[in-house]
Amino acid sequence: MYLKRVEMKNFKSFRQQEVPFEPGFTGITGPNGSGKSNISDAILFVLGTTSSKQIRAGRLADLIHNGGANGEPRDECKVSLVLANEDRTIPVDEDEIVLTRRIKRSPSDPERVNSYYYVNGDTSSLTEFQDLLSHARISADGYNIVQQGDVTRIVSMSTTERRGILDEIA
Amino acid sequence: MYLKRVEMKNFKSFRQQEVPFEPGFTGITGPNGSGKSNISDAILFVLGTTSSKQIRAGRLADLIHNGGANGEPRDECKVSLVLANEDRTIPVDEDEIVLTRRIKRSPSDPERVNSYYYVNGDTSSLTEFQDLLSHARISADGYNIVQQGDVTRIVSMSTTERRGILDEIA
Amino acid sequence: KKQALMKVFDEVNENFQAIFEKLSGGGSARLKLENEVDPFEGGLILESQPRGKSVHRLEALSGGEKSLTALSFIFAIQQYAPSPFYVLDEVDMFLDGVNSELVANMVREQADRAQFIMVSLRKVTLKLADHVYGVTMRDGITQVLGTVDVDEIAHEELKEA
Amino acid sequence: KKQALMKVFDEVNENFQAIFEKLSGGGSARLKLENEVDPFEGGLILESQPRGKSVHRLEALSGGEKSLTALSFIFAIQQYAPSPFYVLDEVDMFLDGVNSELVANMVREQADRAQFIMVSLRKVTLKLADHVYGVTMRDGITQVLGTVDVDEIAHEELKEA
Ligand SMILES: Nc1ncnc2c1ncn2[C@@H]1O[C@H](COP(=O)(O)OP(=O)(O)OP(=O)(O)O)[C@@H](O)[C@H]1O
Ligand SMILES: Nc1ncnc2c1ncn2[C@@H]1O[C@H](COP(=O)(O)OP(=O)(O)OP(=O)(O)O)[C@@H](O)[C@H]1O
Ligand SMILES: [Mg+2]
Ligand SMILES: [Mg+2]
Repeated sequence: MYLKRVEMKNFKSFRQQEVPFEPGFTGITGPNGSGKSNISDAILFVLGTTSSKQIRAGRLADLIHNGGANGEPRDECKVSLVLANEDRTIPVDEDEIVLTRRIKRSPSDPERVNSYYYVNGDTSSLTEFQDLLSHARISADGYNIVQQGDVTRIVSMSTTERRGILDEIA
Repeated sequence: MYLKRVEMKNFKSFRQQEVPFEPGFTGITGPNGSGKSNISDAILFVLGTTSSKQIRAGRLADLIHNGGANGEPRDECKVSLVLANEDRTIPVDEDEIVLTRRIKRSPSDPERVNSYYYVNGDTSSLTEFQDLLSHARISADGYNIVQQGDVTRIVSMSTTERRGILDEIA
Repeated sequence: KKQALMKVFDEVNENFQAIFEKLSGGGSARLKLENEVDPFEGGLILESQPRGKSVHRLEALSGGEKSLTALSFIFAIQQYAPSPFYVLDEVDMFLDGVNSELVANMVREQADRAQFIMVSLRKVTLKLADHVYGVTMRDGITQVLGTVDVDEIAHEELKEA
Repeated sequence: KKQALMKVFDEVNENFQAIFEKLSGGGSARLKLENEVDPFEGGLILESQPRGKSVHRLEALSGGEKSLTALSFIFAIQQYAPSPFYVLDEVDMFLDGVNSELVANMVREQADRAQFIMVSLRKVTLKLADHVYGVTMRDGITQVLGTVDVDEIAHEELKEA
């Protein structure tokens, strides 16, 4: 299994962007503030992070593209992760698993959003996502996604918090 | 006024080392763990920092050179800062002000140390150091010494702590 | 419950020692529980001894040595519970050229078994990647450029070593 | 007491705006008090707007943008209460090549009025210094080498840009 593609629509600084990935070692580089960490935030967003702090947003609504310098702020955003599943690591009989998360500003209160989850186009839920991903040991809280600053956080956390990392794996 | 020289004896990873400085812009470089930040710790040590955490030591006794790979652990260490005072920024009628701080393991309890302060060779005290240095607006707590990690600390401190920085200057 | 934790502790500790030795060119490291009898009463200490130095707790090390120790711990956890892909965002930021290259080499080796996506500003790291994407921002919108040649990227963009 | 704080706030704010504009190549920034009526009841917010983007609070910016904002704040305080010498320890760690050069240029300019001692692993920074000292460690003992020529230092030691 590997991550084949990330598709972003109006997520943070992205308008409409697909990023294909190959197996092996891929590097991403660019100036400060250009949007590199936003790609890892997009991945965490789909993996089902429920903490907006983890993806550097005050509220989930802050993840929706604000229009940039010349455009209009948007009402919704969505991100899809395409996982290559030829080896059936995830027990679904498909060569590709497409996990999509969409958030839309709630009509009654624009600060709040409603979250929608899809697996290969069919309506799903956060718990189904987490269940499918657990077969591949992929999770928003594990250490397979090391965000900018995590190394420093490990250094400065208390010894009890550090033991807590082992508790979670046990 | 400028910092003319730092003289270290058995301070952290230094045995006997003098580092001369010129006015203008001096760079210091070298591999990880080679002792670059220990130079800035030596300066803070003399400026009278009372918090051992600020110079990355559990106790003041940890500042005394531990002997390295082949040597004997020492009993005392001292650091002198030589300030060029031709412009009499510090109201003492000398062209050079030499501030020396020495710590020596206490004979009764090796984990504790006794601190000694000297100005141009004469016995002095921490309060006299702070009084002389205040004429030059030099202090261990100001932002003229920006330690490794201070930039990150400013970013992650609370808004109240950040205001506290302005309170101290006022 | 204690048994489960001790099993994880022992395996992660073994990984941690092997990885730190490799990343520090011969240093040694280990995990320590503050309370061996009842681990849930105490915390977890990372101890490492860079080559040619005496053992230090994490707090007494230099910025680069601390981050190499923390990174070894992260890799040790990843090895315990392997995943098909990993994202590493500027984990080489505190490291000098030599240590960055050691980390990049380790990622290169691991990339035969799992997919690694690494955000970095260091040329010494990007040189080892199979593909490199350039990212820029124009009018507040991020553009991802296809594969770029690391040697082409102008000096001022990348940290050469 | 409030008057003294407001005087410091106004001056540091002015410095902060001018310095951030210079360090970010045209962005704008400002300090904000959470409670303008009674400043001691609230905290201090750093707001900055990199060139071509909308205003963000510090938390929403990228790693490099945050550190450029924090660095501008430090320089703004230094300008308010000038000192004869400054020590800066790897303050350019999070910055890309372009931003590092802007910071190094600012230090270069300030070095006519005060002494700056800067620890850095970046070639783009060290190139602008009057003198550069190399530091190494052998058998656990630090040796400070005299002036080194930045171009001589082997690639793997320094971050080129
Ligand atoms: N909802 C949003 N709409 C538009 N832009 C946004 C939104 N949220 C964040 N951004 C932009 O994303 C930028 C941050 O991008 P990111 O953190 O990915 O940068 P980076 O490439 O990782 O930089 P660094 O090298 O400094 O870490 C911010 O400057 C902000 O302008
Ligand atoms: N009392 C002591 N005796 C001997 N060595 C010590 C003592 N205290 C600290 N050290 C050594 O100093 C080293 C740290 O040096 P320092 O923090 O100055 O490195 P640095 O050059 O700043 O590295 P980096 O680039 O990673 O920040 C530690 O590895 C430790 O071995
Ligand atoms: Mg980033
Ligand atoms: Mg250091």
